[in-house]
Amino acid sequence: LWSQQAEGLVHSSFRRLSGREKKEMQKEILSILGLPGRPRPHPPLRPPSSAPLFMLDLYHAMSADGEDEGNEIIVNGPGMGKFAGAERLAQVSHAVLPTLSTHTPPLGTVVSEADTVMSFVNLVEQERDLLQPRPYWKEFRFDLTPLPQGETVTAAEFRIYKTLTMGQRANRTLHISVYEIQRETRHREPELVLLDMQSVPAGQEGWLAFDVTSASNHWLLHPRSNLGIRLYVETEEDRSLSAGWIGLVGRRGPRSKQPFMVTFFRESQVPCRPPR
Amino acid sequence: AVKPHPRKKKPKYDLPVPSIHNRSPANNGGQPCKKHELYVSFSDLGWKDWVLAPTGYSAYYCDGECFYPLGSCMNATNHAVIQQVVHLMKPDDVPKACCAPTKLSPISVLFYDDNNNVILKKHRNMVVKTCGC
Repeated sequence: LWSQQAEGLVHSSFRRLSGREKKEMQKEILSILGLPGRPRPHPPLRPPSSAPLFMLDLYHAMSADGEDEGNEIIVNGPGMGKFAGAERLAQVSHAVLPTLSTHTPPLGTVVSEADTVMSFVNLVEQERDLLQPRPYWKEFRFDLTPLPQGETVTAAEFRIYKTLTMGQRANRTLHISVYEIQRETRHREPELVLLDMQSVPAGQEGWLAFDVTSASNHWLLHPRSNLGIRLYVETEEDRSLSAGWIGLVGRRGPRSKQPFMVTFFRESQVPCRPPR
Repeated sequence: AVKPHPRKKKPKYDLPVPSIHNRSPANNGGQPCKKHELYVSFSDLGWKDWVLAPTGYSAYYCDGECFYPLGSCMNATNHAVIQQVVHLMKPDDVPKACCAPTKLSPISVLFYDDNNNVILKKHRNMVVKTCGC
């Protein structure tokens, strides 16, 4: 009888958490996640736009690979894990959001060094007025300030979706180049630094990923130097085209195809939690 | 052979003390050290709006006795075997080997920050893979 009562006592101890216990648990888990407090994103969050969709696929790829990974306990030593199965991640990422060209940095090598992956929605978008003389361009800007200071970005990609457009000869090759805007001067063209360029068949559709690692590290070190990136499109005859004409989706496109930026970075120190 | 401690009085009654944590073998039937289910639910914590994935995860915990002799099923380290033997010789000086995680794995958490950016973070040592003495 007594042991049944004891068992009853044991099971009854797993009652639903009280308000205070819940707050305690939330505080502990937030401190493990390295968050100062509970984030408060503003709706609407559903349906998820392109960045969460991409990140959700990355999450599933990592979770599938993380299963066979485990840390041997090194007594009194921090368990050092590494992103495992990064090659598979590269396949999944390109399989899920196929980039039109193979130029992008192989996610595998990048993810294996990263601790955290962050995606940023496009903040500002402006483009050259079509009534102005060529060349046409489109600019994008991302707010990287949420990245914890002092981190090193191991890779950063700018992702933009290309749809099919009428009137384009499918077998024509388009040259799309992405520059970092380094310095703006009144009445003159800004100083640009080439980040990445890709040649894309006009008749294909899908995600394009440009390597913007050097720019994002630069912005991380000098946040005020973040003037964004500029994108140009040219034909093989060096004729400048507007991004919209060739089907590149901007902020006004469908949410699941809007451009975004994704950064992989490594935290320099394992976050130590304050003693309590 | 261990001599009985000269000064230690034999306790009159050794009724098992009912408590949740140090359950005596009486009511858990002397379970050997092993992994037990423990689920941490983010949705129970009211975090469904900002945690995209997972909704929670099985963290597990280790519990059970490290009986002598430590069988291979207990995944005991050599150190535990030695500690166990010394414990038998000097039970008052050296405690029994304890049941603890011997392998931990990470989990990845996908969540929104205050600016609706999406962050994917991997957190190490969040899930018990194997327990041992």
